[in-house]
Amino acid sequence: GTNHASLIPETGRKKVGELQAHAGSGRRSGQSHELLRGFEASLLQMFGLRRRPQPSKAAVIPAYMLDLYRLQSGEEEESLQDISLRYPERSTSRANTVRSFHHEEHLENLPGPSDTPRVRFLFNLSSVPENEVITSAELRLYREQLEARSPAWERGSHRINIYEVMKPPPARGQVITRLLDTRLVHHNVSRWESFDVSPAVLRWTQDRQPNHGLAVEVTPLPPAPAGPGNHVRISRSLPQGDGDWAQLRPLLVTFSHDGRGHALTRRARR
Amino acid sequence: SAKHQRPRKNKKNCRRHALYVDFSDVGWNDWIVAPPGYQAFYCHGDCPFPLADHLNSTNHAIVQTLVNSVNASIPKACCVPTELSAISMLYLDEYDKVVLKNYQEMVVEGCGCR
Repeated sequence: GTNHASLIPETGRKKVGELQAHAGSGRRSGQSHELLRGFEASLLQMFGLRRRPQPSKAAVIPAYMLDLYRLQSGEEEESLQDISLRYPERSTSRANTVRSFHHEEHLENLPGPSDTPRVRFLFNLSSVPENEVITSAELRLYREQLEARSPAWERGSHRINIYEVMKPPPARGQVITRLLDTRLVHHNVSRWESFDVSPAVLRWTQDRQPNHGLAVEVTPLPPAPAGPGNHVRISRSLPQGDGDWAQLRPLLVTFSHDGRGHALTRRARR
Repeated sequence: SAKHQRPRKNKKNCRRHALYVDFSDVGWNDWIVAPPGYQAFYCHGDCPFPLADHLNSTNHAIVQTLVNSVNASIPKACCVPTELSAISMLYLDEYDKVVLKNYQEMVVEGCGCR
């Protein structure tokens, strides 16, 4: 029984209507309409929204955001989906808002020849309100454990490099990038990896520089031309369902402050 | 033994009362992911003359209550929240993006006559 375009429930609106009917005059009817509009504006301002959210059925809640909420609310660490997750004290100490973004999938391939293929991720950050200052950002990638082919191969590893794309990708030739973060990881563990991409995100938001996205490069060590490409989940795997990809796809997380209230200090459970 | 009955007038004095806000009651459960609701509490009760220490009043409220005792056209002090705390909310914004935000002054921690 609610009006889905408004934050004020239909019952509340009816109540105002009844009150104005009792009052009688048309002039009062206009006044109550104004009053409702003002109240709605206050609610939207309180939540930092431009209009009432009307989520689509396809909206996905990343498990990381739910885990962050649970940690923030003081829930037991055993209730987390990622039990290895640690609360990002440093990032949240200067932020009161955490936002998550999935990339625009249709723009992910980088053109041109390259020794090691790179995948580009373009994140649309235009929904971040102008009054919000981003203090840090991380790119989270999921990597799956690979079956051992031989003891020597099992001891091998992957290097994951994260770059900022500095100029629009050319039709041919190498793309200009700058390295943001790098990590050496072993094949035999399934877990999320978090990379600091704050310099790029701050450049796009605070310095208002164009956002050409991030590029991810995964290199097996020692080099292995075929096989371990699906170790790091940077693209959709066709045999697997959309649900799996929706939860395992790369995630950009921004930590920001809107200038109101305190930072996300973690609550102790009572 | 008989239960100890608190004097009736104390029950009416300004204090904090339970108020659970269920987001589905106000139709917000489609965009707020967590929590499903929260204890917001509210303040209600009388601010009688003379104001007791536990009613957490201001000098102004004490004087206003005194004036009310001699002139009923001046109202008594109001029972209002004097201390509030924050909650975190996980929600989908107007662009279908998932946001975790800390909202100040959402829960009444203490009430007083002001």
